Amino acid sequence: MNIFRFFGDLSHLASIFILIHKITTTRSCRGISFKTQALYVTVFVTRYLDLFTSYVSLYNTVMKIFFIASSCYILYLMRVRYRPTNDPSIDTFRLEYLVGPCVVLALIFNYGYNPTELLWSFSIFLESVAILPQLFMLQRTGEAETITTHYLAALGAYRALYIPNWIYRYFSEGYVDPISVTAGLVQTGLYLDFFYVYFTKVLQGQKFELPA
Amino acid sequence: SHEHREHDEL
Repeated sequence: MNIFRFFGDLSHLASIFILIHKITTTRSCRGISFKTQALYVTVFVTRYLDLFTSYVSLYNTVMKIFFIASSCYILYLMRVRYRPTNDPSIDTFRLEYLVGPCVVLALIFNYGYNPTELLWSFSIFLESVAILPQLFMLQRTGEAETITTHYLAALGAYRALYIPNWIYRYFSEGYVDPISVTAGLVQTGLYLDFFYVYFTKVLQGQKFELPA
Repeated sequence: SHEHREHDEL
């Protein structure tokens, strides 16, 4: 554990609290992609199956349980409690274009041909693209509520902080996980456009609006 | 080898 990873994980936690806060205070999940949230549940469930097989630390266990539980809670909020505010007609990204290639990549790149490792690898690849339906929706509508952009910024910061974490681990432990690093760099790259608008508009007090 | 390694990152 180093400060980059720790603050990365805190940023991830913050993003989830911001999202739940947005949905419950506005009593609306407008602007949030259900598909992206469903992908995150898939990511957490497939990756954290090792909860039952290997123990790393109390921190690790508590965080895993929190991520699974909170992502399921968000799906409940979107599908049940605030269902009328969820508009599937603008959440049109085709999931098979994401899930299919991730299955293939996991079968090619993994650390062992057993269910746990294959699902772990699948979850890493899937997480790297899980934000795409959300970004696609943002692109389509061309605008976002400020609170939604804070959610995305916290999520992007979490990914960005994992990069110095890997650099630190490479020098301090000689540890490199090529699958995590490659998928992580791709994932962080997907946020670059968003971050540009976030820094130049939202943090200057303007509304998040994309040029027409 | 990466076999039997633990995935300690979240």
